[in-house]
Amino acid sequence: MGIVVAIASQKGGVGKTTTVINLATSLAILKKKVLIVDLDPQGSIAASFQLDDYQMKSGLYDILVHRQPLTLSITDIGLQNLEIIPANVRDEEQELELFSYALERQMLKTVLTPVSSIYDYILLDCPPSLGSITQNALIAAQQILIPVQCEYFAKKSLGKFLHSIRRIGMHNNPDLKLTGLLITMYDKRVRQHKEILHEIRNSFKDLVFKIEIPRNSKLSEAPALGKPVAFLDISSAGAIAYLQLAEEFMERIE
Amino acid sequence: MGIVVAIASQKGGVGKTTTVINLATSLAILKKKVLIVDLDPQGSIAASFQLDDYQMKSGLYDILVHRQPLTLSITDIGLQNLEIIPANVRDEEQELELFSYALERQMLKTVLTPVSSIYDYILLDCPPSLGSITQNALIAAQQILIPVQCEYFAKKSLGKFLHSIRRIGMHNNPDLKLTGLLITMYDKRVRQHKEILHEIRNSFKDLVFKIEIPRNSKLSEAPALGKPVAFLDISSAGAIAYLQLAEEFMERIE
Ligand SMILES: Nc1ncnc2c1ncn2[C@@H]1O[C@H](COP(=O)(O)OP(=O)(O)OP(=O)(O)O)[C@@H](O)[C@H]1O
Ligand SMILES: Nc1ncnc2c1ncn2[C@@H]1O[C@H](COP(=O)(O)OP(=O)(O)OP(=O)(O)O)[C@@H](O)[C@H]1O
Ligand SMILES: [Mg+2]
Ligand SMILES: [Mg+2]
Repeated sequence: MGIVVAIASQKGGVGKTTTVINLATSLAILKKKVLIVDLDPQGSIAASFQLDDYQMKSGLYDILVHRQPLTLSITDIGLQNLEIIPANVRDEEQELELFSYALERQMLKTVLTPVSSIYDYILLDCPPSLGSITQNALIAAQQILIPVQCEYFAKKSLGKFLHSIRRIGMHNNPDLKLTGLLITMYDKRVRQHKEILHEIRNSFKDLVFKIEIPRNSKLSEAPALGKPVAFLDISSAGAIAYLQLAEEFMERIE
Repeated sequence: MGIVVAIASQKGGVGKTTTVINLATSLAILKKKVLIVDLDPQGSIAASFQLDDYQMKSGLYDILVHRQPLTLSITDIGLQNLEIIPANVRDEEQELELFSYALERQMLKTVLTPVSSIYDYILLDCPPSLGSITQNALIAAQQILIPVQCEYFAKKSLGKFLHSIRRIGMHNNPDLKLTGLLITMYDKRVRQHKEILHEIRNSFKDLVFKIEIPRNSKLSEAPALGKPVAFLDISSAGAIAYLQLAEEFMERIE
Protein backbone atom coordinates (compact mmCIF):
# COMPACT_ATOMS: atom_id res chain seq x y z
CA MET A 1 0.00 0.00 0.00
CA GLY A 2 1.35 3.37 -0.99
CA ILE A 3 2.31 5.73 1.80
CA VAL A 4 1.12 9.32 1.31
CA VAL A 5 3.66 11.87 2.56
CA ALA A 6 2.99 15.62 2.76
CA ILE A 7 6.03 17.91 2.44
CA ALA A 8 4.71 21.07 4.05
CA SER A 9 5.59 24.32 5.77
CA GLN A 10 3.72 27.60 6.18
CA LYS A 11 7.01 29.45 5.61
CA GLY A 12 7.85 30.19 2.01
CA GLY A 13 11.08 29.35 0.22
CA VAL A 14 12.39 26.73 2.67
CA GLY A 15 12.99 23.97 0.09
CA LYS A 16 9.64 22.11 -0.07
CA THR A 17 9.65 21.70 -3.86
CA THR A 18 13.39 20.97 -4.00
CA THR A 19 12.89 18.27 -1.36
CA VAL A 20 9.90 16.69 -3.13
CA ILE A 21 11.72 16.54 -6.50
CA ASN A 22 15.00 15.18 -5.18
CA LEU A 23 13.64 12.85 -2.50
CA ALA A 24 11.22 11.36 -5.05
CA THR A 25 14.03 10.88 -7.57
CA SER A 26 16.28 9.26 -4.96
CA LEU A 27 13.49 6.86 -3.94
CA ALA A 28 12.94 6.03 -7.64
CA ILE A 29 16.67 5.33 -8.05
CA LEU A 30 16.33 2.97 -5.06
CA LYS A 31 13.64 1.09 -7.09
CA LYS A 32 10.58 2.49 -5.30
CA LYS A 33 7.56 3.50 -7.40
CA VAL A 34 6.77 7.13 -6.66
CA LEU A 35 4.05 9.64 -7.59
CA ILE A 36 4.49 13.40 -6.98
CA VAL A 37 1.31 15.46 -6.65
CA ASP A 38 1.73 19.24 -6.98
CA LEU A 39 -0.73 20.97 -4.63
CA ASP A 40 0.88 24.39 -5.09
CA PRO A 41 -0.79 26.74 -7.62
CA GLN A 42 2.72 28.06 -8.43
CA GLY A 43 3.23 24.79 -10.34
CA SER A 44 6.95 24.47 -9.52
CA ILE A 45 6.90 20.68 -10.01
CA ALA A 46 6.05 20.97 -13.70
CA ALA A 47 8.56 23.84 -14.01
CA SER A 48 11.26 21.57 -12.53
CA PHE A 49 10.82 19.17 -15.44
CA GLN A 50 10.42 21.95 -18.04
CA LEU A 51 6.86 20.86 -18.77
CA ASP A 52 5.13 23.59 -20.76
CA ASP A 53 1.51 24.59 -20.36
CA TYR A 54 0.49 22.89 -23.63
CA GLN A 55 2.15 19.57 -22.62
CA MET A 56 -0.02 19.48 -19.49
CA LYS A 57 -3.46 18.32 -20.44
CA SER A 58 -4.77 18.29 -16.87
CA GLY A 59 -3.78 18.37 -13.24
CA LEU A 60 -4.87 19.04 -9.66
CA TYR A 61 -7.21 21.85 -10.73
CA ASP A 62 -9.12 19.53 -13.05
CA ILE A 63 -9.27 16.76 -10.45
CA LEU A 64 -10.61 18.90 -7.59
CA VAL A 65 -12.67 21.48 -9.50
CA HIS A 66 -13.96 19.47 -12.49
CA ARG A 67 -13.94 16.08 -10.66
CA GLN A 68 -11.90 14.51 -13.45
CA PRO A 69 -10.48 11.06 -12.61
CA LEU A 70 -7.00 11.45 -11.15
CA THR A 71 -5.50 8.86 -13.51
CA LEU A 72 -6.05 11.20 -16.49
CA SER A 73 -3.54 13.67 -14.98
CA ILE A 74 -0.75 11.20 -14.31
CA THR A 75 2.15 12.49 -16.43
CA ASP A 76 5.24 10.57 -17.54
CA ILE A 77 8.43 12.67 -17.20
CA GLY A 78 10.82 10.15 -18.68
CA LEU A 79 12.26 8.86 -15.38
CA GLN A 80 11.76 5.23 -14.40
CA ASN A 81 9.59 4.63 -11.33
CA LEU A 82 8.57 8.30 -11.14
CA GLU A 83 5.38 10.00 -12.38
CA ILE A 84 3.86 13.38 -11.54
CA ILE A 85 0.50 15.12 -11.32
CA PRO A 86 1.05 18.82 -12.11
CA ALA A 87 -0.96 21.61 -10.44
CA ASN A 88 -2.23 23.07 -13.76
CA VAL A 89 -3.61 26.26 -12.17
CA ARG A 90 -3.58 28.79 -15.02
CA ASP A 91 -4.46 32.09 -13.31
CA GLU A 92 -5.67 33.87 -10.18
CA GLU A 93 -9.35 33.06 -10.80
CA GLN A 94 -8.55 29.34 -10.92
CA GLU A 95 -6.53 29.75 -7.70
CA LEU A 96 -9.60 31.17 -5.92
CA GLU A 97 -11.77 28.37 -7.32
CA LEU A 98 -9.30 25.69 -6.22
CA PHE A 99 -9.11 27.12 -2.71
CA SER A 100 -12.88 27.28 -2.41
CA TYR A 101 -13.46 23.72 -3.67
CA ALA A 102 -10.72 22.54 -1.30
CA LEU A 103 -12.75 23.80 1.70
CA GLU A 104 -14.22 20.27 1.51
CA ARG A 105 -11.07 19.05 3.23
CA GLN A 106 -11.51 15.29 2.67
CA MET A 107 -11.44 15.63 -1.11
CA LEU A 108 -7.78 14.86 -1.75
CA LYS A 109 -7.93 11.76 0.45
CA THR A 110 -10.92 10.50 -1.52
CA VAL A 111 -9.31 11.01 -4.96
CA LEU A 112 -5.95 9.49 -3.91
CA THR A 113 -7.37 6.27 -2.47
CA PRO A 114 -7.95 4.45 -5.81
CA VAL A 115 -4.31 4.91 -6.92
CA SER A 116 -2.44 4.55 -3.68
CA SER A 117 -1.80 0.81 -4.10
CA ILE A 118 0.01 1.40 -7.44
CA TYR A 119 2.85 3.34 -5.76
CA ASP A 120 5.19 2.78 -2.85
CA TYR A 121 5.18 6.49 -2.02
CA ILE A 122 2.99 9.45 -2.98
CA LEU A 123 4.71 12.77 -2.21
CA LEU A 124 2.57 15.93 -1.89
CA ASP A 125 4.25 19.29 -2.62
CA CYS A 126 2.34 21.84 -0.51
CA PRO A 127 1.93 25.60 -1.01
CA PRO A 128 3.47 27.94 1.62
CA SER A 129 0.30 28.32 3.72
CA LEU A 130 -2.04 26.67 6.22
CA GLY A 131 -5.07 27.11 4.02
CA SER A 132 -7.57 24.61 2.62
CA ILE A 133 -5.15 22.97 0.14
CA THR A 134 -2.52 22.21 2.80
CA GLN A 135 -5.25 21.01 5.17
CA ASN A 136 -6.41 18.58 2.45
CA ALA A 137 -2.85 17.27 2.32
CA LEU A 138 -2.64 16.82 6.11
CA ILE A 139 -5.87 14.80 6.05
CA ALA A 140 -4.84 12.63 3.06
CA ALA A 141 -1.34 11.91 4.36
CA GLN A 142 -0.04 9.25 6.74
CA GLN A 143 3.27 11.06 7.14
CA ILE A 144 4.43 14.67 7.14
CA LEU A 145 7.97 15.90 6.48
CA ILE A 146 8.70 19.55 7.39
CA PRO A 147 11.66 21.32 5.72
CA VAL A 148 13.19 23.90 8.08
CA GLN A 149 15.67 26.62 7.12
CA CYS A 150 18.02 27.69 9.94
CA GLU A 151 16.76 31.25 9.93
CA TYR A 152 14.65 33.25 12.35
CA PHE A 153 11.28 33.40 10.54
CA ALA A 154 11.36 29.69 9.65
CA LYS A 155 12.22 28.70 13.20
CA LYS A 156 9.63 31.06 14.65
CA SER A 157 6.80 29.68 12.49
CA LEU A 158 7.60 26.06 13.39
CA GLY A 159 5.84 26.01 16.78
CA LYS A 160 2.52 27.30 15.41
CA PHE A 161 2.72 24.90 12.46
CA LEU A 162 3.30 21.87 14.71
CA HIS A 163 0.29 22.89 16.85
CA SER A 164 -1.88 23.05 13.74
CA ILE A 165 -0.72 19.62 12.56
CA ARG A 166 -1.51 18.13 15.94
CA ARG A 167 -5.00 19.69 15.92
CA ILE A 168 -5.80 18.64 12.34
CA GLY A 169 -4.47 15.15 13.11
CA MET A 170 -6.53 14.79 16.26
CA HIS A 171 -9.81 15.90 14.63
CA ASN A 172 -9.47 14.52 11.10
CA ASN A 173 -6.56 12.11 10.71
CA PRO A 174 -5.38 10.27 13.83
CA ASP A 175 -2.91 8.19 11.73
CA LEU A 176 -0.88 11.28 10.72
CA LYS A 177 2.73 10.93 11.93
CA LEU A 178 5.59 13.39 11.79
CA THR A 179 8.32 11.69 9.71
CA GLY A 180 10.69 14.41 10.81
CA LEU A 181 12.04 17.94 10.56
CA LEU A 182 14.51 18.25 7.67
CA ILE A 183 17.23 20.92 7.87
CA THR A 184 17.55 22.50 4.40
CA MET A 185 19.91 24.97 2.69
CA TYR A 186 22.35 24.64 5.59
CA ASP A 187 25.47 26.80 5.20
CA LYS A 188 28.04 26.02 7.89
CA ARG A 189 29.82 29.32 7.16
CA VAL A 190 26.81 31.32 8.37
CA ARG A 191 26.89 31.88 12.16
CA GLN A 192 23.09 32.14 12.47
CA HIS A 193 22.70 28.77 10.71
CA LYS A 194 24.99 27.06 13.25
CA GLU A 195 23.22 28.68 16.19
CA ILE A 196 19.69 27.88 15.01
CA LEU A 197 20.65 24.30 14.01
CA HIS A 198 21.90 23.79 17.54
CA GLU A 199 18.65 25.19 19.00
CA ILE A 200 16.44 23.02 16.75
CA ARG A 201 18.39 19.81 17.49
CA ASN A 202 18.24 20.59 21.22
CA SER A 203 14.49 21.25 21.24
CA PHE A 204 13.31 18.57 18.81
CA LYS A 205 16.00 15.84 19.30
CA ASP A 206 15.11 12.61 17.36
CA LEU A 207 12.34 14.36 15.45
CA VAL A 208 15.10 15.99 13.36
CA PHE A 209 16.57 13.99 10.45
CA LYS A 210 20.25 13.15 11.01
CA ILE A 211 20.91 14.17 7.39
CA GLU A 212 21.21 17.92 6.81
CA ILE A 213 20.75 19.20 3.26
CA PRO A 214 23.62 21.64 2.56
CA ARG A 215 23.27 24.83 0.52
CA ASN A 216 24.60 23.62 -2.85
CA SER A 217 24.48 25.59 -6.11
CA LYS A 218 23.81 22.42 -8.16
CA LEU A 219 20.43 22.12 -6.38
CA SER A 220 19.26 25.52 -7.59
CA GLU A 221 20.77 25.08 -11.07
CA ALA A 222 19.19 21.68 -11.72
CA PRO A 223 15.53 22.85 -12.19
CA ALA A 224 16.67 25.39 -14.79
CA LEU A 225 17.93 22.39 -16.80
CA GLY A 226 14.74 20.41 -16.20
CA LYS A 227 16.43 17.67 -14.19
CA PRO A 228 16.63 16.47 -10.61
CA VAL A 229 20.10 17.11 -9.21
CA ALA A 230 21.03 13.38 -9.29
CA PHE A 231 20.78 13.51 -13.11
CA LEU A 232 22.78 16.73 -13.33
CA ASP A 233 25.69 15.73 -11.07
CA ILE A 234 25.42 12.54 -9.04
CA SER A 235 28.61 13.39 -7.12
CA SER A 236 27.40 16.83 -5.97
CA ALA A 237 26.83 17.47 -2.26
CA GLY A 238 23.14 18.04 -3.01
CA ALA A 239 22.62 14.76 -4.85
CA ILE A 240 24.49 12.77 -2.19
CA ALA A 241 22.50 14.40 0.63
CA TYR A 242 19.14 13.60 -0.97
CA LEU A 243 20.18 9.98 -1.65
CA GLN A 244 21.16 9.65 2.01
CA LEU A 245 17.89 11.32 2.96
CA ALA A 246 15.94 8.68 1.01
CA GLU A 247 17.65 5.93 3.03
CA GLU A 248 16.90 7.61 6.37
CA PHE A 249 13.38 8.45 5.23
CA MET A 250 12.59 4.79 4.50
CA GLU A 251 14.08 3.71 7.83
CA ARG A 252 11.89 6.22 9.68
CA ILE A 253 8.72 5.17 7.91
CA GLU A 254 9.03 1.40 7.77
CA MET B 1 -2.82 61.50 0.67
CA GLY B 2 -1.20 58.26 1.67
CA ILE B 3 0.01 56.01 -1.12
CA VAL B 4 -0.86 52.31 -0.65
CA VAL B 5 1.93 50.00 -1.86
CA ALA B 6 1.60 46.20 -2.07
CA ILE B 7 4.84 44.20 -1.71
CA ALA B 8 3.83 40.94 -3.34
CA SER B 9 5.04 37.77 -5.04
CA GLN B 10 3.48 34.34 -5.49
CA LYS B 11 6.92 32.79 -4.85
CA GLY B 12 7.77 32.14 -1.22
CA GLY B 13 10.89 33.28 0.61
CA VAL B 14 11.99 36.01 -1.84
CA GLY B 15 12.29 38.82 0.76
CA LYS B 16 8.79 40.35 0.86
CA THR B 17 8.71 40.75 4.65
CA THR B 18 12.37 41.83 4.84
CA THR B 19 11.66 44.48 2.19
CA VAL B 20 8.52 45.77 3.93
CA ILE B 21 10.26 46.09 7.31
CA ASN B 22 13.43 47.75 6.02
CA LEU B 23 11.89 49.95 3.34
CA ALA B 24 9.31 51.19 5.85
CA THR B 25 12.03 51.92 8.41
CA SER B 26 14.15 53.74 5.83
CA LEU B 27 11.16 55.89 4.78
CA ALA B 28 10.48 56.66 8.47
CA ILE B 29 14.13 57.70 8.93
CA LEU B 30 13.61 60.03 5.94
CA LYS B 31 10.74 61.65 7.91
CA LYS B 32 7.85 59.99 6.08
CA LYS B 33 4.89 58.70 8.15
CA VAL B 34 4.46 54.99 7.39
CA LEU B 35 1.98 52.25 8.29
CA ILE B 36 2.75 48.57 7.69
CA VAL B 37 -0.21 46.21 7.31
CA ASP B 38 0.57 42.48 7.64
CA LEU B 39 -1.70 40.54 5.27
CA ASP B 40 0.21 37.28 5.75
CA PRO B 41 -1.28 34.78 8.25
CA GLN B 42 2.32 33.78 9.12
CA GLY B 43 2.51 37.09 11.04
CA SER B 44 6.19 37.75 10.27
CA ILE B 45 5.80 41.53 10.74
CA ALA B 46 4.92 41.15 14.44
CA ALA B 47 7.67 38.53 14.80
CA SER B 48 10.18 41.02 13.33
CA PHE B 49 9.48 43.38 16.25
CA GLN B 50 9.28 40.56 18.81
CA LEU B 51 5.62 41.32 19.49
CA ASP B 52 4.14 38.42 21.45
CA ASP B 53 0.61 37.11 21.03
CA TYR B 54 -0.57 38.74 24.31
CA GLN B 55 0.78 42.20 23.28
CA MET B 56 -1.34 42.09 20.13
CA LYS B 57 -4.88 42.89 21.03
CA SER B 58 -6.15 42.83 17.45
CA GLY B 59 -5.09 42.85 13.82
CA LEU B 60 -6.08 42.09 10.23
CA TYR B 61 -8.16 39.06 11.29
CA ASP B 62 -10.31 41.20 13.57
CA ILE B 63 -10.66 43.95 10.95
CA LEU B 64 -11.78 41.70 8.09
CA VAL B 65 -13.62 38.92 9.97
CA HIS B 66 -15.11 40.83 12.95
CA ARG B 67 -15.40 44.20 11.12
CA GLN B 68 -13.53 45.94 13.93
CA PRO B 69 -12.43 49.51 13.11
CA LEU B 70 -8.91 49.44 11.69
CA THR B 71 -7.69 52.16 14.09
CA LEU B 72 -8.06 49.76 17.06
CA SER B 73 -5.33 47.54 15.57
CA ILE B 74 -2.75 50.25 14.94
CA THR B 75 0.22 49.23 17.10
CA ASP B 76 3.12 51.42 18.23
CA ILE B 77 6.48 49.63 17.96
CA GLY B 78 8.62 52.37 19.49
CA LEU B 79 9.95 53.79 16.22
CA GLN B 80 9.13 57.36 15.22
CA ASN B 81 6.97 57.75 12.10
CA LEU B 82 6.29 54.00 11.90
CA GLU B 83 3.26 52.02 13.11
CA ILE B 84 2.07 48.51 12.24
CA ILE B 85 -1.11 46.47 11.98
CA PRO B 86 -0.25 42.83 12.77
CA ALA B 87 -1.96 39.87 11.08
CA ASN B 88 -3.14 38.30 14.38
CA VAL B 89 -4.18 34.99 12.77
CA ARG B 90 -3.95 32.48 15.63
CA ASP B 91 -4.52 29.12 13.89
CA GLU B 92 -5.52 27.23 10.74
CA GLU B 93 -9.26 27.70 11.33
CA GLN B 94 -8.81 31.46 11.45
CA GLU B 95 -6.72 31.27 8.27
CA LEU B 96 -9.62 29.55 6.47
CA GLU B 97 -12.06 32.15 7.83
CA LEU B 98 -9.82 35.05 6.74
CA PHE B 99 -9.46 33.64 3.24
CA SER B 100 -13.21 33.14 2.90
CA TYR B 101 -14.12 36.64 4.15
CA ALA B 102 -11.47 38.07 1.80
CA LEU B 103 -13.33 36.63 -1.21
CA GLU B 104 -15.12 40.00 -1.05
CA ARG B 105 -12.06 41.52 -2.72
CA GLN B 106 -12.86 45.22 -2.18
CA MET B 107 -12.81 44.88 1.59
CA LEU B 108 -9.25 45.98 2.29
CA LYS B 109 -9.63 49.05 0.09
CA THR B 110 -12.75 50.02 2.02
CA VAL B 111 -11.16 49.66 5.47
CA LEU B 112 -7.94 51.49 4.47
CA THR B 113 -9.64 54.58 3.00
CA PRO B 114 -10.42 56.32 6.35
CA VAL B 115 -6.78 56.19 7.53
CA SER B 116 -4.91 56.72 4.30
CA SER B 117 -4.62 60.52 4.73
CA ILE B 118 -2.81 60.09 8.09
CA TYR B 119 0.22 58.43 6.46
CA ASP B 120 2.55 59.21 3.57
CA TYR B 121 2.88 55.50 2.74
CA ILE B 122 0.96 52.34 3.66
CA LEU B 123 3.00 49.20 2.91
CA LEU B 124 1.15 45.87 2.58
CA ASP B 125 3.14 42.65 3.32
CA CYS B 126 1.49 39.96 1.19
CA PRO B 127 1.44 36.18 1.69
CA PRO B 128 3.22 33.98 -0.93
CA SER B 129 0.11 33.31 -3.04
CA LEU B 130 -2.33 34.75 -5.58
CA GLY B 131 -5.34 34.02 -3.40
CA SER B 132 -8.08 36.28 -2.05
CA ILE B 133 -5.86 38.14 0.44
CA THR B 134 -3.27 39.14 -2.18
CA GLN B 135 -6.06 40.09 -4.58
CA ASN B 136 -7.48 42.40 -1.89
CA ALA B 137 -4.05 44.03 -1.71
CA LEU B 138 -3.83 44.50 -5.49
CA ILE B 139 -7.23 46.21 -5.48
CA ALA B 140 -6.46 48.46 -2.48
CA ALA B 141 -3.02 49.53 -3.73
CA GLN B 142 -1.93 52.28 -6.11
CA GLN B 143 1.55 50.78 -6.46
CA ILE B 144 3.02 47.29 -6.43
CA LEU B 145 6.66 46.39 -5.72
CA ILE B 146 7.70 42.83 -6.61
CA PRO B 147 10.80 41.33 -4.91
CA VAL B 148 12.61 38.91 -7.23
CA GLN B 149 15.31 36.43 -6.23
CA CYS B 150 17.78 35.58 -9.01
CA GLU B 151 16.86 31.93 -9.02
CA TYR B 152 14.98 29.74 -11.48
CA PHE B 153 11.63 29.27 -9.71
CA ALA B 154 11.34 32.96 -8.81
CA LYS B 155 12.16 34.04 -12.37
CA LYS B 156 9.81 31.47 -13.84
CA SER B 157 6.83 32.57 -11.71
CA LEU B 158 7.33 36.25 -12.63
CA GLY B 159 5.61 36.13 -16.04
CA LYS B 160 2.42 34.55 -14.71
CA PHE B 161 2.35 36.96 -11.77
CA LEU B 162 2.68 40.03 -14.01
CA HIS B 163 -0.20 38.75 -16.18
CA SER B 164 -2.39 38.38 -13.10
CA ILE B 165 -1.58 41.89 -11.91
CA ARG B 166 -2.44 43.31 -15.30
CA ARG B 167 -5.78 41.45 -15.34
CA ILE B 168 -6.72 42.41 -11.77
CA GLY B 169 -5.69 45.99 -12.50
CA MET B 170 -7.74 46.19 -15.68
CA HIS B 171 -10.93 44.77 -14.12
CA ASN B 172 -10.76 46.16 -10.57
CA ASN B 173 -8.10 48.85 -10.15
CA PRO B 174 -7.05 50.78 -13.26
CA ASP B 175 -4.82 53.08 -11.13
CA LEU B 176 -2.53 50.18 -10.09
CA LYS B 177 1.05 50.88 -11.25
CA LEU B 178 4.12 48.68 -11.08
CA THR B 179 6.65 50.61 -8.95
CA GLY B 180 9.29 48.12 -10.00
CA LEU B 181 10.95 44.73 -9.73
CA LEU B 182 13.41 44.66 -6.83
CA ILE B 183 16.35 42.24 -6.98
CA THR B 184 16.76 40.70 -3.50
CA MET B 185 19.32 38.44 -1.73
CA TYR B 186 21.75 39.00 -4.60
CA ASP B 187 25.05 37.14 -4.17
CA LYS B 188 27.58 38.16 -6.85
CA ARG B 189 29.67 35.04 -6.07
CA VAL B 190 26.86 32.76 -7.34
CA ARG B 191 27.03 32.24 -11.11
CA GLN B 192 23.28 31.63 -11.48
CA HIS B 193 22.55 34.94 -9.74
CA LYS B 194 24.70 36.86 -12.24
CA GLU B 195 23.14 35.08 -15.19
CA ILE B 196 19.54 35.56 -14.07
CA LEU B 197 20.16 39.21 -13.05
CA HIS B 198 21.39 39.83 -16.58
CA GLU B 199 18.30 38.15 -18.07
CA ILE B 200 15.89 40.09 -15.86
CA ARG B 201 17.55 43.46 -16.58
CA ASN B 202 17.51 42.67 -20.29
CA SER B 203 13.84 41.69 -20.38
CA PHE B 204 12.38 44.24 -17.98
CA LYS B 205 14.82 47.20 -18.43
CA ASP B 206 13.62 50.33 -16.51
CA LEU B 207 11.00 48.33 -14.62
CA VAL B 208 13.87 46.96 -12.50
CA PHE B 209 15.09 49.07 -9.58
CA LYS B 210 18.69 50.25 -10.08
CA ILE B 211 19.39 49.30 -6.46
CA GLU B 212 20.02 45.59 -5.86
CA ILE B 213 19.62 44.27 -2.31
CA PRO B 214 22.71 42.12 -1.57
CA ARG B 215 22.61 38.90 0.47
CA ASN B 216 23.76 40.20 3.85
CA SER B 217 23.78 38.25 7.11
CA LYS B 218 22.80 41.34 9.15
CA LEU B 219 19.43 41.32 7.32
CA SER B 220 18.56 37.83 8.53
CA GLU B 221 19.98 38.41 12.01
CA ALA B 222 18.08 41.65 12.65
CA PRO B 223 14.55 40.16 13.07
CA ALA B 224 15.88 37.72 15.69
CA LEU B 225 16.84 40.82 17.72
CA GLY B 226 13.49 42.51 17.09
CA LYS B 227 14.92 45.39 15.07
CA PRO B 228 15.07 46.61 11.49
CA VAL B 229 18.61 46.30 10.15
CA ALA B 230 19.20 50.09 10.24
CA PHE B 231 18.90 49.94 14.06
CA LEU B 232 21.19 46.91 14.30
CA ASP B 233 24.04 48.16 12.08
CA ILE B 234 23.50 51.32 10.05
CA SER B 235 26.77 50.76 8.17
CA SER B 236 25.90 47.23 7.01
CA ALA B 237 25.45 46.55 3.29
CA GLY B 238 21.82 45.63 4.01
CA ALA B 239 20.97 48.86 5.84
CA ILE B 240 22.68 51.02 3.18
CA ALA B 241 20.90 49.22 0.33
CA TYR B 242 17.46 49.70 1.89
CA LEU B 243 18.15 53.39 2.59
CA GLN B 244 19.14 53.83 -1.07
CA LEU B 245 16.05 51.86 -2.07
CA ALA B 246 13.85 54.31 -0.13
CA GLU B 247 15.33 57.21 -2.15
CA GLU B 248 14.80 55.47 -5.49
CA PHE B 249 11.34 54.30 -4.39
CA MET B 250 10.21 57.89 -3.67
CA GLU B 251 11.63 59.11 -7.00
CA ARG B 252 9.69 56.41 -8.88
CA ILE B 253 6.42 57.15 -7.12
CA GLU B 254 6.40 60.95 -7.01
N1 LIG C 1 19.95 23.06 -0.58
C1 LIG C 1 19.80 24.06 -1.44
N2 LIG C 1 20.90 24.71 -1.88
C2 LIG C 1 20.78 25.77 -2.72
N3 LIG C 1 19.61 26.26 -3.18
C3 LIG C 1 18.49 25.64 -2.77
C4 LIG C 1 18.51 24.52 -1.90
N4 LIG C 1 17.23 24.12 -1.69
C5 LIG C 1 16.45 24.96 -2.39
N5 LIG C 1 17.20 25.87 -3.05
C6 LIG C 1 16.72 27.01 -3.86
O1 LIG C 1 16.08 27.91 -2.95
C7 LIG C 1 14.86 28.40 -3.50
C8 LIG C 1 13.70 27.95 -2.63
O2 LIG C 1 13.53 26.56 -2.70
P1 LIG C 1 12.10 25.91 -3.09
O3 LIG C 1 11.48 26.66 -4.17
O4 LIG C 1 12.30 24.46 -3.26
O5 LIG C 1 11.34 26.20 -1.72
P2 LIG C 1 9.77 26.05 -1.44
O6 LIG C 1 9.63 25.89 0.02
O7 LIG C 1 9.21 25.02 -2.32
O8 LIG C 1 9.24 27.52 -1.90
P3 LIG C 1 7.68 27.95 -1.96
O9 LIG C 1 7.33 28.30 -0.54
O10 LIG C 1 7.68 29.17 -2.87
O11 LIG C 1 6.92 26.80 -2.50
C9 LIG C 1 14.79 27.85 -4.93
O12 LIG C 1 15.32 28.83 -5.80
C10 LIG C 1 15.69 26.61 -4.88
O13 LIG C 1 16.27 26.32 -6.12
N1 LIG D 1 19.12 40.36 1.52
C1 LIG D 1 19.07 39.34 2.38
N2 LIG D 1 20.21 38.80 2.84
C2 LIG D 1 20.18 37.74 3.67
N3 LIG D 1 19.06 37.14 4.11
C3 LIG D 1 17.89 37.65 3.69
C4 LIG D 1 17.81 38.78 2.82
N4 LIG D 1 16.50 39.05 2.59
C5 LIG D 1 15.79 38.13 3.27
N5 LIG D 1 16.62 37.31 3.95
C6 LIG D 1 16.24 36.12 4.75
O1 LIG D 1 15.70 35.17 3.83
C7 LIG D 1 14.53 34.57 4.38
C8 LIG D 1 13.33 34.89 3.47
O2 LIG D 1 13.04 36.28 3.55
P1 LIG D 1 11.54 36.79 3.91
O3 LIG D 1 10.97 35.97 5.00
O4 LIG D 1 11.60 38.25 4.07
O5 LIG D 1 10.83 36.44 2.53
P2 LIG D 1 9.27 36.42 2.22
O6 LIG D 1 9.14 36.57 0.76
O7 LIG D 1 8.58 37.41 3.09
O8 LIG D 1 8.86 34.93 2.67
P3 LIG D 1 7.35 34.35 2.73
O9 LIG D 1 7.05 33.97 1.30
O10 LIG D 1 7.45 33.16 3.65
O11 LIG D 1 6.49 35.43 3.26
C9 LIG D 1 14.37 35.11 5.80
O12 LIG D 1 14.98 34.19 6.68
C10 LIG D 1 15.15 36.42 5.76
O13 LIG D 1 15.70 36.77 7.01
MG1 LIG E 1 7.51 25.14 -3.58
MG1 LIG F 1 6.91 37.16 4.32
